[in-house]
Amino acid sequence: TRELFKQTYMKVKEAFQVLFPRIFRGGSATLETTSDDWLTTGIQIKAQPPGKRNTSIHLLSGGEKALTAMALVFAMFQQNPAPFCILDEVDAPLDDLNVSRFCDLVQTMANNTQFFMISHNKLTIQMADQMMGITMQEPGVSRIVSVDMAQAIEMAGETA
Amino acid sequence: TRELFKQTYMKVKEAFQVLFPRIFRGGSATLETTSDDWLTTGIQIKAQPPGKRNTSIHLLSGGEKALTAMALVFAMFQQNPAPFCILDEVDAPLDDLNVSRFCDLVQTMANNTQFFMISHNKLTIQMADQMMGITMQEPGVSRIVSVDMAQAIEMAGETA
Amino acid sequence: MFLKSIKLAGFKSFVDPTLITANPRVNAIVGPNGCGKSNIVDAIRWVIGEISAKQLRGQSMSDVIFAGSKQRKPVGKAMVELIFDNTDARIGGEYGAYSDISVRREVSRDGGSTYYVNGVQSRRRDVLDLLSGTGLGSGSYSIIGQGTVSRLVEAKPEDTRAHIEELG
Amino acid sequence: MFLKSIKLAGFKSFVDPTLITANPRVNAIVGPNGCGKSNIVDAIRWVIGEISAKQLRGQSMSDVIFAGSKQRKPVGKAMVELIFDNTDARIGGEYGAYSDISVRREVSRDGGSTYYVNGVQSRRRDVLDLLSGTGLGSGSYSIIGQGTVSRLVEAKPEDTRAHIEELG
Ligand SMILES: Nc1ncnc2c1ncn2[C@@H]1O[C@H](COP(=O)(O)OP(=O)(O)OP(=O)(O)O)[C@@H](O)[C@H]1O
Ligand SMILES: Nc1ncnc2c1ncn2[C@@H]1O[C@H](COP(=O)(O)OP(=O)(O)OP(=O)(O)O)[C@@H](O)[C@H]1O
Ligand SMILES: [Mg+2]
Ligand SMILES: [Mg+2]
Repeated sequence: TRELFKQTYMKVKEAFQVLFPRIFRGGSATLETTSDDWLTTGIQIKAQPPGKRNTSIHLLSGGEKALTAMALVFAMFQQNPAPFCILDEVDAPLDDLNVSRFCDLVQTMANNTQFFMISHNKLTIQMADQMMGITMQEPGVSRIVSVDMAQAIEMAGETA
Repeated sequence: TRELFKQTYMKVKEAFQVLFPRIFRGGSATLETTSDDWLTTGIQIKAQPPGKRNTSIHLLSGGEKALTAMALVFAMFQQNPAPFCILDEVDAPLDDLNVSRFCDLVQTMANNTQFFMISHNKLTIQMADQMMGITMQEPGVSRIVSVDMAQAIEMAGETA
Repeated sequence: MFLKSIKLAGFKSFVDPTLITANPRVNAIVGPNGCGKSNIVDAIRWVIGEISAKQLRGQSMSDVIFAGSKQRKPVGKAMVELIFDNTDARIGGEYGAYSDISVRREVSRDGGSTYYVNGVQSRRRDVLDLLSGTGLGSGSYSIIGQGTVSRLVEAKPEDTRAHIEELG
Repeated sequence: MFLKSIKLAGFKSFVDPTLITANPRVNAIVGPNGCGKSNIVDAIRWVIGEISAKQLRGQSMSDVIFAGSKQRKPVGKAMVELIFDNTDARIGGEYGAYSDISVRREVSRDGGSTYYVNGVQSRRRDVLDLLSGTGLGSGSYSIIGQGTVSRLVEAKPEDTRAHIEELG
């Protein structure tokens, strides 16, 4: 329905406008409609990292796109928050400083939501309250071992 | 033309069959035609990491797919080798052991081909003969600085 | 409300019965390429009602059943069970009184899927209704699969609209 | 034969004239997210004849011209020049005698692109012909862009066939 969509859109837009500069430590982002017809309009994502002037979201870097996408994901998540959130290697394109900023955000959200982070990144692994190590000692057969921080960091590096 | 395609296909297939077990330290992979008509047949990629039995390439993990793809890329590259090869963050989904195996392969190929590797990964950076650091001290404006190993590793971690 | 534990047996590479106990806050799942981490994500998607094989990286729904390895034969069925801590009664209604709520799904090669809520056989519809109040299910942004994040930002405006519509 | 140096000016975030001297063997390009690493890859694709704006992450070919920052105005043109070491005479023909071969491309907002080989204005066709013997150009597998590797393996059989056809 037109009104429900408009309401949801306005809330996602507002949350996105707040989350983006928080993750990027500056800059701005928003959502825009592509037409006046609420029944059919498309939604355009606009994003400007700090100090940059952007013509199009496609010109952003791999890491900038990933971080912008996570700001949007969390803005949408907040409208219909599930008890848990699972993030499978979303930090892959991020440099270490952006990984730590992203982890700060997850830590804040973890006050209300349970998180499962799959990652090969030491910084991400280090911020977890609990680590589950998955191994394949026998080829093709997965097992779980609970691991401490040092073991987890080492496991993030071996090959099955 | 039918004959030229068949020739190229056979050579890529052979190179792929050799490269895959080399990168994976075992297992096997191949290419298969989907029909008997050389003019129209599709080409199917089959891959089995060591010890596993695979039903479909789509079930492989993110890292396994990336490594399989690089074996295919290099198999194709060898048929029409350019003077240089540019790889932009192809190591992003790989764990450290797979990164070092991938780097070994690049080192071997670097005897005949110049490489440009864009990476945030310390292992990849460490295997380079020369490191170029890109910075954005002034937001939105890129500069290059030549860096030594320690500086390069630190730069891989900051944010623009 | 949070996910207390995940049980898997015969599901993709988790052929042997496996119990994963989770922390209420931040859990990191680590391990080398191909060891089974994303398979756990598939398992969670599957047990809460996923019916698109493509979303599980398969071509048919039976692709989630352990297909064998060099040393082991395939098996005939797969099972995944989630146990939620519901002491905050976030799931209300007929299950509101339970402090633990279990959702289980089983599938065999020759049959379809069967769902169980607290051990009672249920329809997929019942599982979706049970969880929809909690923000889980299609259209929710609670499960972000490997390699899917960048396409959100590259999407066409009509697709971005569709994502937001599914939320409401 | 190898790439000796890359010059950029006004190209995307490389607004100031920049010289990159490369090692004949393995070069690592490092730096934080968004600092311009992939823009260098775009520059190389562009100077050897790319005409698809989408391949350069743009919507029009003028998207490669520096569009300004908070502190700087946009500029009116972009230039990229590659200098190849050709002492092994891998490029033969009329350029075979040169130990250095330079390929340059310029574009301005109101005009089209102009190509130069060793300083002599040339057509895009000439640049493609010059480099095609060396395995560079469309259909070659010498430039693997960010985020593109996994789709090679997920491709439909007809697309995989097309990739191999383009090689021959
Ligand atoms: N039905 C099945 N039976 C047996 N093994 C399977 C089945 N489906 C998938 N697998 C195996 O599971 C492995 C993939 O596991 P998964 O995707 O969970 O890895 P991962 O830990 O996420 O790795 P990465 O870090 O590379 O993403 C593959 O090697 C695949 O062959
Ligand atoms: N025409 C242009 N004018 C000015 N800046 C531009 C232009 N085109 C792209 N940019 C900027 O260049 C930046 C992207 O650079 P690039 O993709 O090279 O980053 P990167 O170093 O590869 O980062 P990552 O590690 O995240 O992949 C973006 O912030 C974008 O705004
Ligand atoms: Mg995975
Ligand atoms: Mg990049």
